[in-house]
Amino acid sequence: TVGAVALDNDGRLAAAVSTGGIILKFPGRVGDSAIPGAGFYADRYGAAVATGVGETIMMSLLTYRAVQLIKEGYTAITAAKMALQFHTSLFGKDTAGLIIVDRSGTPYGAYNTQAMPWGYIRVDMEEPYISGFP
Amino acid sequence: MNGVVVVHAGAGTWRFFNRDEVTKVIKSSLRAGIEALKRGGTALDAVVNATIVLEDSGILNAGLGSVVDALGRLTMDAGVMDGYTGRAGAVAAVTYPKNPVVLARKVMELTDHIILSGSGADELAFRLNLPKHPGPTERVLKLYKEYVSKADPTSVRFAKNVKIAKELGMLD
Repeated sequence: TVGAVALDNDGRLAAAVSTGGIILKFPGRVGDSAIPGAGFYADRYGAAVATGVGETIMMSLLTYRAVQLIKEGYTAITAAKMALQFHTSLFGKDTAGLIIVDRSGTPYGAYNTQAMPWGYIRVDMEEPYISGFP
Repeated sequence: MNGVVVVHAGAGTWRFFNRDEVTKVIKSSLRAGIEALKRGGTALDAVVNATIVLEDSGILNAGLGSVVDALGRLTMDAGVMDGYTGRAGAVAAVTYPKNPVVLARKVMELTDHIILSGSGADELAFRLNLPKHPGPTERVLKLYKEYVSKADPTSVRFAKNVKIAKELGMLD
């Protein structure tokens, strides 16, 4: 699964996600990437995109949960960590990760898997920031 | 001017990938997103442009690099959401488009629906003249053959899937 979130100059937020799903999935299976609030979510407070085991992400509504936490006043970093912690408490480790950005432009990536390569770039940055490799 | 783009390449073990190759793709994706913003595009333009680069890389599990299902077929999912308008669009189990994220955006912008799935979504992609997916990569087909050859229900994560697929003769 891959995905992106962004904040533009007018303060608008957006999220996008795309995936081939899980190898050997049962034909017809739909994962979280097609479900708003699960694999992706954006409002005027934040935007988030998830990756991992779709069946768990759909049940925890991971991205909706993370953005709601921003709406409640948490930073993007804290919101991502709290949402993922809740997810992990339900489904265990090696199940999910997410990227997030809030309306102040704070980016973050959190995951309970061994790795989740992610990065961000701001308009005024020469080189992107990259993280999340094992 | 303000603006930020964040991307990810998928969560997992990442044991069998070339770090430099993946880093290069992530950087290209981020640059595609931020260039959209610099040109005056919206956050939605940025995330779609960034995701297209990831889909087109062929080395990540989306778009050209998508893995296959138990029958060895590609079925892809994608979604987009514009936080300013609160609108969303998504596609599920599509086989036709090279870039499912573009089709998801079309669902959001051109239809009254949020999710289109399967043949209906593929038909929309065809009628909109979106580029067609060329099929699974050699890397993915090799991976599929390896998985199928060792499809022991006791040794894989999705044991129930493999068990029922074998019982129904779906793993050849």
